[in-house]
Amino acid sequence: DCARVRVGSREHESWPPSPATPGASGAAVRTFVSHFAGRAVAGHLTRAAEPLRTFAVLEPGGPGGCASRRRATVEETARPAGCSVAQNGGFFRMGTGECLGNVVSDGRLVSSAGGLQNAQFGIRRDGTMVTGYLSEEEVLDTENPFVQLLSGVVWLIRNGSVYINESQAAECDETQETGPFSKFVNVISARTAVGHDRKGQVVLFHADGQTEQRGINLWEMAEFLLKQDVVNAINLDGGGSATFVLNGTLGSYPSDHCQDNMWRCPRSVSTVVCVHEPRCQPPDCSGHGTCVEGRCQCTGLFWRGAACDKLDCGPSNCSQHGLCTETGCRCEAGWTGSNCSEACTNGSFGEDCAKKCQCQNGAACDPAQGTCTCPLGFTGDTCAQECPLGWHGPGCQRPCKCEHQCPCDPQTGNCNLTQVPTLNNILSRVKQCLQPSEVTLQTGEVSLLTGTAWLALTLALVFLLLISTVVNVSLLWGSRVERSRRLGGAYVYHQLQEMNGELLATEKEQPGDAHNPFKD
Amino acid sequence: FGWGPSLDDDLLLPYPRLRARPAR
Repeated sequence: DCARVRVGSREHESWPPSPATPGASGAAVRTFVSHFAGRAVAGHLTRAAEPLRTFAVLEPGGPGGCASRRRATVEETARPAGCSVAQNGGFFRMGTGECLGNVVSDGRLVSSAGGLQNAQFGIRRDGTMVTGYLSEEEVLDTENPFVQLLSGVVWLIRNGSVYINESQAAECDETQETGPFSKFVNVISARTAVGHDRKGQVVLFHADGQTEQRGINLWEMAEFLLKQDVVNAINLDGGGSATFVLNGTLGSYPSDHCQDNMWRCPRSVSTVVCVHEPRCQPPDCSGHGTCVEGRCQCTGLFWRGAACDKLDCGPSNCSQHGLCTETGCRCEAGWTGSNCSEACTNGSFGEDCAKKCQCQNGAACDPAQGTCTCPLGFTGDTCAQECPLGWHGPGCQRPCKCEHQCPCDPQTGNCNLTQVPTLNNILSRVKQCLQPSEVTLQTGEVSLLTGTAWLALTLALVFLLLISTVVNVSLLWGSRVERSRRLGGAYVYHQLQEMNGELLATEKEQPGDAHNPFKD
Repeated sequence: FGWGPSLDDDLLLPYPRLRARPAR
């Protein structure tokens, strides 16, 4: 019947978790018989420390009770759940058993009120206790979700003050004093409430009564709770639903009659609020531990936290080079060591430096991927190849800039190659690019080659010259003689020889005379 | 404790059962 608020934030109080009180365990139950306006009323007040681990909202008859609109007595629900103390919880539709309002039980969102503005009480995952009004968005928060939550009607005490009038305005649209809501607030009856005190303990309140005959109204309940140092509290279902169960056994005087109206019978209700021995939150210690006396004892060396849901590899936190896992630091590729503080060395790379580098020619090996950074003049995945002709520089990415596309030094890129014609290709006009030494050599060769050739050529020419000179001289001389003979003029008298074959006496050989054909 | 079901005869309801007012 009230306004729906889907988004945004509504009026509520958040009470941060109190530091764990060592040794505190379970519920402290007080029984009272007090007088309210001259009426004696009996009831119970229960306190429990560490509510995140000791307080729970339960579905009727166990998980799935709301979905199947089940109703069960508080005992039937409390016993199997091991509750030390249990009371009826939220409101429900009498005809159908539908759970009304928001219900979160042990971290499970069981039902949502769709933003209907009634009083809420819950505990978030971090232990914060929330009392008041919540939008649907706040109920469904996933950042710090509710692990326990239920709805009541009327926010009794807000931050240590009675808040009933404000609730009436927020939770109902009736204004007249005599409407049902107002009657609901002012009639005496059996009552129950849930809240927390200044020490951060969850507080359960129950008072016996019967509508319009016994019991207390909401104002009297609020005053009683204020005196008990309760800071925030909401009103839960009352009348015939009010039930108090201690260690699984009925501990109050319900007002509903049994079939035999001689007797009183506890009503089958919907949700139940339960205080139990400190339990681990979550009960299974996030699957990484065992619950011993309500405390999670984490398995493995690295699970930490009350819920064993945090991994802790030590202050170094894997030196920022790894991920903390349940088996310790899992190092990023390129790092090793228990804290991932050691980089891969001597030619190894990858996860845990398990792989061997393949780089050659002094190439640097990337410790993470094993990729090779080639030195100048080399290329290829493992830097095993020299730069192809015409390329140089890192990774042989730069083309040589030499004339006639001559190659250059693969490392420096210097064009220390020059064009030289070689003898055997002078004619062919082919140019060849040579190394400096080669060039020198070739040049030398060439020059040598040329020198020898020239020498040979020269000698040959000289020889030819000589020959021709001699020939020319002889010819010249010959011709002179001829000419002189034919030309008259001075002549030579040459005595003829004996005719008939006898030599003249003068003609007999003189010793030592070269036979000289020519004689004066 | 075979006390059987209660008669649900002590009803304390904040809102009237019959008139379901439209949500504001």
